[in-house]
Amino acid sequence: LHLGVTPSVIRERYNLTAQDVGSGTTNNSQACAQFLEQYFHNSDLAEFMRLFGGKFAHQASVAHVVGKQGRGRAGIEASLDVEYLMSTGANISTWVYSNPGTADGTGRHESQEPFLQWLLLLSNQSALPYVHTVSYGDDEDSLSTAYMQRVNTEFMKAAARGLTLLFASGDSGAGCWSVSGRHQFRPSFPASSPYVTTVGGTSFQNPFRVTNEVVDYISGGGFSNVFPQPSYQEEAVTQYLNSSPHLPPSSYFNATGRAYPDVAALSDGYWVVSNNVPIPWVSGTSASTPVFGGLLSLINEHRILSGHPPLGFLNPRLYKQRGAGLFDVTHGCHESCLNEEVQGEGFCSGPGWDPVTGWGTPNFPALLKTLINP
Amino acid sequence: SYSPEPDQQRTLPPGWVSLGRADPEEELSLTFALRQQNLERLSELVLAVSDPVSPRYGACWDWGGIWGKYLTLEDVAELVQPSTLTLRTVQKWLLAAGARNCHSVITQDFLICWLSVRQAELLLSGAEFHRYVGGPAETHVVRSPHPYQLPKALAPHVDFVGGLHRFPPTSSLRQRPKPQVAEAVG
Repeated sequence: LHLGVTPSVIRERYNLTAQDVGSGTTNNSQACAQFLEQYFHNSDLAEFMRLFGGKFAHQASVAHVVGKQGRGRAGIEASLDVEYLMSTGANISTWVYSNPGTADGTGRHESQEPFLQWLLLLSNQSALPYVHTVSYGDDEDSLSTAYMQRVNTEFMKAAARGLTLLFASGDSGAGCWSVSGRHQFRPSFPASSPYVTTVGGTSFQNPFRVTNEVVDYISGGGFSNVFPQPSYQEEAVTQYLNSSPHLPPSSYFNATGRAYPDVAALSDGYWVVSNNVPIPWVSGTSASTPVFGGLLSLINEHRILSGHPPLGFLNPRLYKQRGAGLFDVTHGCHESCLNEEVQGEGFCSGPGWDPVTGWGTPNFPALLKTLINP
Repeated sequence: SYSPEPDQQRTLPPGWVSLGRADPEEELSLTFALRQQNLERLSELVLAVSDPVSPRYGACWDWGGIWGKYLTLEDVAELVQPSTLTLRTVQKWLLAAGARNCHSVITQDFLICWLSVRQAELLLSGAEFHRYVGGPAETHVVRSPHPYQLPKALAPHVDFVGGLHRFPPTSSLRQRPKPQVAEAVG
């Protein structure tokens, strides 16, 4: 029995033993980024680890903070990102990126866009962590094509360098909007970029037990209206579209678009410590993303200790291996348009890959076995 | 002139309030995304280092004397950096407009400059900067609710200008009510 998701619950579900932690002897590192002008406090992290980190070796402070850490209150998202990235990617050097305030009080406006500032950082630092988990997303239709295409190129630059970028798939299910009077699902970017790994969300079947996982109804997923389907996922997507018994009307989505998410992890019912207060039942795919990212950091740790290069851009290999090393999630559907036609239901999970939980959630020892060799 | 981002949403996100026109002498920083080169080649390299079916997957490569499976930032810079013509055209255009404290990144494909609101509105025709406050942290930003245009001569050299339309994102994390279960929980 448990009263919400803590590091022990996560480590039990994903089969992490007390030995599955960083060695502290490699140049391995990981990072989390959020752009909400939120700050995290090291004291929260220390308190979190004091409360929940007793059963595994861990670091109680971050190695590097990029961006001014304000003296303001800590934000739940910033606290959650760090606390769970350092619980699954335990004892691995961790960077935190958080954007400084936009007005520095001198009448000069950092009118920058925080996410753009992070991209510039990627283009200006030779030595960066291997894994980056990012909680940021916007509706595709609210962004210009020129902006999305250019950001997509920035992700290609990162992939060529062997960086692994993980983005939350979003918390609005398939999304919904009306185009010339007709409802359609609403894809999210950067989740829909073909050059990042997108992470969806699951819940426990019984919220108070460590059981199998089902879809968390908020888990973002669907098909891009901007980026065509990359060749690495064509077979998996075709298989889903040909076999799913619950497909929404085809007018709601673009079946030829980049489909996402690629993987998933628990996104429901987390304990977080923020401003020294333990807070229960926090939910969102910005929780599942650092969890999955920390596990990839652990796999990088083993690869580096074996003299292999880090994982890099994961998707081609992930789809090639057809989700080996992942728990397949086959129950549940995510939310979408509240209308007669689809009645609030978007896509549903199914065997193999699906546009709600991707290939599924990590089974660490099995995933390590499939990814440790180049 | 032409508009690099005709399809960028410019409506005010929920929770943001306009504080009126920005002071013409107020300073703001803008990010110019410069046109890159060799993107086809970049795409091939990404697949070569990431796709298990690629004959070069997992191999160690001699990247200009540095052995490794992946490119370094300097390799990427060498591949995608803007052409000399692009760099020169954009710098001349910005200097003529009075831009100051411009700085670039290692890959040279972004340029960040400080300008006064007056200079920025002259440089980016159609733009009109307003001050806004909003979001959970009462963030202050300067944005333009009107679309901007660039001289046609810049079309081959600039992808977009950042800092005009997109507002800081908001968190979608939620604290849900404690789940109820049929059986009593000890």
